[in-house]
Amino acid sequence: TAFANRHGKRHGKKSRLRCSKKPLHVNFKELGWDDWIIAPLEYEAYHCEGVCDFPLRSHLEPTNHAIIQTLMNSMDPSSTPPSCCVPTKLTPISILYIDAGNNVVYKQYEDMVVESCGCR
Amino acid sequence: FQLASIGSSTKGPRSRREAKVARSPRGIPALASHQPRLPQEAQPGGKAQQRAEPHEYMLSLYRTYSIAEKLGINASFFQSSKSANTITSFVDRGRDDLSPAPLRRQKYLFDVSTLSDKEELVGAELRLFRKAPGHRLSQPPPGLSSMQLFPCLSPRLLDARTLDPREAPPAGWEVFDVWQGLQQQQPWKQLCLELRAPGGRGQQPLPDLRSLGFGRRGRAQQEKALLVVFTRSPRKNLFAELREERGSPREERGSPQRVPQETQQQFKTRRKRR
Repeated sequence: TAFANRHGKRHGKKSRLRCSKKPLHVNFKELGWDDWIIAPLEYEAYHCEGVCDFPLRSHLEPTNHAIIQTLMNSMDPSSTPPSCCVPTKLTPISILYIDAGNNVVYKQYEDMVVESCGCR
Repeated sequence: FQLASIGSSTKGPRSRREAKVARSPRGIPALASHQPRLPQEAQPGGKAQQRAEPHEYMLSLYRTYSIAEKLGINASFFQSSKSANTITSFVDRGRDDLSPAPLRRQKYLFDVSTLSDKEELVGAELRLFRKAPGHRLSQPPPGLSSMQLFPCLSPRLLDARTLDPREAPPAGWEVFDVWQGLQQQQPWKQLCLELRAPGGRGQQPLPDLRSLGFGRRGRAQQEKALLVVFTRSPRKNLFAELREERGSPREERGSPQRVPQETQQQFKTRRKRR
């Protein structure tokens, strides 16, 4: 049994990073894509990182399957891995680029930015 | 038209996502490719196609919709976007008739072969820059002039505008709806549109398109006619799109396929082990 301190954190056990959204700065120039992308040349995409361990918090919006898998993992870690920390909501960004015909194109690309992370 | 600009103070709740587009002193984002670059890069033959210069209209679209995204507004709801998620611009490839005779008809040519038939065409417009005459015409054509737009060699009217040549107009863009013209052109290769000046009301002489500000001579790249096509594309994987659009040797730059041989070998070994 771990005792919670006044901040709600557990003593005596190194707390592991819970599943959450972390920064991921994308620089198209560094990717070598600036020869076709006009704008933006960089943007914040974010990524999901951390563990989905028992008990799962509601803000992680776990699926029923993730709840079961997490429970199974907590009872017997060798039976199944914990559920995965993945993007649960993604949003688009606008990109202005040059296509194969050397025409300038505006396009809204779906699923380019992580809005929230969860356990699945 | 007014430019939308991304001000540094527009930090909405989603501003963390904003792109750091370098700014020019005039406050207009100095987009990296504003100047044609990469003259011979990755083109061993040496004959490089000059990189397209983004038209101010396209930059303006990008800025406006990017701001909307930051504010959490779906840009495809904008009336101007015609619910499209892709807007492609084609620059006029036509040339002026050099004869000194009055210009009664002007052709505009666009290579639209890159449009895919898998995309749903939701709108198309021809944007023609009408130059303000440097001096007032000594003998302007009397009455109103009707500008009519047709597909080349076709009597089917696509759109029309009425201009008063006696009024010195401010320079500006005339926008013609050419959706129907493009819709009936599939499969898309070349689109040829013709601006005709059929004359004013009554029996007045036919106006010269040059005197109305539609001549091509001395036009900057930004003033060339622009065909803007609005499409709704099915959701696609970014890499699938890259493969389609970057069918050149440059395709491999930065793509996931570009993996050192050593690493490829590691992948193979790992796959075998699995």
